[in-house]
Amino acid sequence: MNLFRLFGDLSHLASIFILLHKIRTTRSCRGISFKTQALYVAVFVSRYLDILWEWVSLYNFVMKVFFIASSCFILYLMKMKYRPTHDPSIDTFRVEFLVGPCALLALIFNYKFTFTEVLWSLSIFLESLAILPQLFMLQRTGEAETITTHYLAALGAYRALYIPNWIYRYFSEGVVDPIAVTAGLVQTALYADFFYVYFTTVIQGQKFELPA
Amino acid sequence: PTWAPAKDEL
Repeated sequence: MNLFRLFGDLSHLASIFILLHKIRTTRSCRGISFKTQALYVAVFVSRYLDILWEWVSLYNFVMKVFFIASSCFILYLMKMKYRPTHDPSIDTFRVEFLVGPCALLALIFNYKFTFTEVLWSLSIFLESLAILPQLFMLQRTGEAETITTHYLAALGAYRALYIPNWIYRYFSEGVVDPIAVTAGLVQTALYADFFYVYFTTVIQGQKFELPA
Repeated sequence: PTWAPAKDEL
């Protein structure tokens, strides 16, 4: 464990709490893509189910349980408790165009051609693109609540911080995970435009608005 | 480098 990874994980943790806080205080899941949240459930369940047969550390175990549980809880909030506040007509990204190619990639690029390893690869690829429905929705509405942008910033920072972690691990341990690194670079690149607008507006105290 | 999965990461 190094500081980059620790802060990356803490940022990921923070993003979940910011999202829960947003839903609770505004009593609404307006501006949040259900499709993206559903994809995260798929990502965490397919990747973290290894807690059933693999022990890494207490830290690793607790985090995995937390991410599975919290993502399912958010889905419950969106689908049941705050259902009327979710507008499916603006959450129109075609998820099948994303799951299909990811499944194909997972079948080709994996560390072992077994069910669990392909599932692990799939979760890595899917995570890198899972934010697309959310960003697509943002693009459509052209603006976002400040708290939602903080959520997205924390979520984007998580994988971005993993990049220096991988560089650090390359030099300190001599180990590289090409699948995770490639997907992580793609994932971070997808946030580039969002981060640009976030830093030039929200951080300066202005409202998040995309140029027309 | 060794090409290996970083399964200890989240």
